[in-house]
Amino acid sequence: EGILRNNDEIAEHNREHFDESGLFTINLMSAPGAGKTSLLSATIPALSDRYRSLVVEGDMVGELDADRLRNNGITAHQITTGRSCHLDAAMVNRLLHHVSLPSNLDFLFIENVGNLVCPAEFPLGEHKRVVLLSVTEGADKPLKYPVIFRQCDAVIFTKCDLLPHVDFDLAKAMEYVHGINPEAQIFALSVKQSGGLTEWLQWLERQIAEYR
Amino acid sequence: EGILRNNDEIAEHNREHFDESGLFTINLMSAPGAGKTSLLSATIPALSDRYRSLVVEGDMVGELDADRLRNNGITAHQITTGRSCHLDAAMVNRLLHHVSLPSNLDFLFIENVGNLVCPAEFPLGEHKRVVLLSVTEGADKPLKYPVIFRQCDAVIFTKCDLLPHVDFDLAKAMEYVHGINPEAQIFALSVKQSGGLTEWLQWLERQIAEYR
Ligand SMILES: Nc1nc2c(ncn2[C@@H]2O[C@H](COP(=O)(O)OP(=O)(O)OP(=O)(O)O)[C@@H](O)[C@H]2O)c(=O)[nH]1
Ligand SMILES: Nc1nc2c(ncn2[C@@H]2O[C@H](COP(=O)(O)OP(=O)(O)OP(=O)(O)O)[C@@H](O)[C@H]2O)c(=O)[nH]1
Ligand SMILES: [Mg+2]
Ligand SMILES: [Mg+2]
Ligand SMILES: [Zn+2]
Ligand SMILES: [Zn+2]
Repeated sequence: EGILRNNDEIAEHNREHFDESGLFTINLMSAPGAGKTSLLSATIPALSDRYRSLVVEGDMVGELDADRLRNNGITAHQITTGRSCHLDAAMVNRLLHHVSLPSNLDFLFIENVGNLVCPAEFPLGEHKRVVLLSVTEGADKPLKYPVIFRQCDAVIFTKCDLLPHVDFDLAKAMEYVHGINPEAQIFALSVKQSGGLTEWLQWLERQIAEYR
Repeated sequence: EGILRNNDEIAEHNREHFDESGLFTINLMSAPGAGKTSLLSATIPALSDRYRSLVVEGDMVGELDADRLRNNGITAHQITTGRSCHLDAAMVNRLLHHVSLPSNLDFLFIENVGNLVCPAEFPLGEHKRVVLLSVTEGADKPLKYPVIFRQCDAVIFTKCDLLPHVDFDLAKAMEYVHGINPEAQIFALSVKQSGGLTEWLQWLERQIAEYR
């Protein structure tokens, strides 16, 4: 891959890889600690009777999140980004060329580095982009970090079990998201409340059905 | 300022400005929504009988945080960073050359862009660096985002009123911070609990006394 190739070209190349293996790929982004790993730990087992999933983790150092997932029986590959505050297409491309992806996989979830700014500028070849916003972070984040909210397919308000304890205005936050991205699908959920994932799981199933 | 000057040189130049006006400068960093603006809104009025403070806000777009502070009677200047995920020394330098800072100021608080990665690499000329970590983000953040925790003078665990509702292990989080940065001063507080800021305010007073 010549150094002249920019991120977008490499992302397209990654997309070809994903499409060859029929791998529906989702890029999960958020601020640090919004609940990406927790959501994956609940989502993948809930889908596992019908769909096989794989996770690619992006973190500056270590394999803490990948190990959390592995302890939940989920296959996870780790990309260490070093000083980079985001995954880029070349990092994902290198991984794709080094690991042999099992066939008959359905979903590939890429958990990006916790950052509400730069991941928006670096598509990885994914089919869908999902941004998590924890209700503990404040309803103003879509206004303050607009680029990542503008370029996503879905927004998930996480940790809704904490709503009684924080001053997060759900209606206003939805208004802010739709003001920036009218097409965005919005979910409000908590991994601590059973049954909280239903709409999110249904959205995933619809998306992969449309993809095929 | 030639383009050859790197960030560190410009930061030193900023430091000269701060020292000429006897302005004790603190760079506040955290993930988005950890509580920087809320902390400033409580801290500056609590110090105001003895110290005069000024805030410089760094955000991608808008003046939402600066306006929140202004509504609290706090003087705030806004730097709009555009697509940059962090403030850099040149941005602060341009501001210093454009606004005339009042004399007899004591504290300058710089609220950085919400990001646990890149602000660590761009000193602004500040005297002290403080990182906020909300107890809602998880105790593992010092391990996952080590650079910013290694290079700071103090770490503040915020939103401690929410501890009963989250699985944040305060002792373990302190261990993680001290494992990376044994010298770091650690505070655990909530802006929602009156009297919660005492130790933090005392640390600020000690720091400025040592500076003078
Ligand atoms: N109350 C509550 N806490 C949650 C929920 N989801 C996640 N958490 C907590 O939020 C913290 C962070 O969760 P993670 O899943 O590690 O977040 P993350 O987005 O993967 O974090 P990074 O990968 O470091 O950016 C942990 O302490 C979780 O227990 C939820 O639905 N409700
Ligand atoms: N329960 C509780 N909530 C808090 C506390 N401090 C801040 N918050 C809430 O946390 C959310 C974010 O607070 P901000 O002060 O805007 O955080 P910030 O770090 O300035 O955010 P950015 O500038 O966007 O990175 C808001 O909803 C606040 O009300 C606290 O001590 N306890
Ligand atoms: Mg994670
Ligand atoms: Mg703020
Ligand atoms: Zn970046
Ligand atoms: Zn950055």
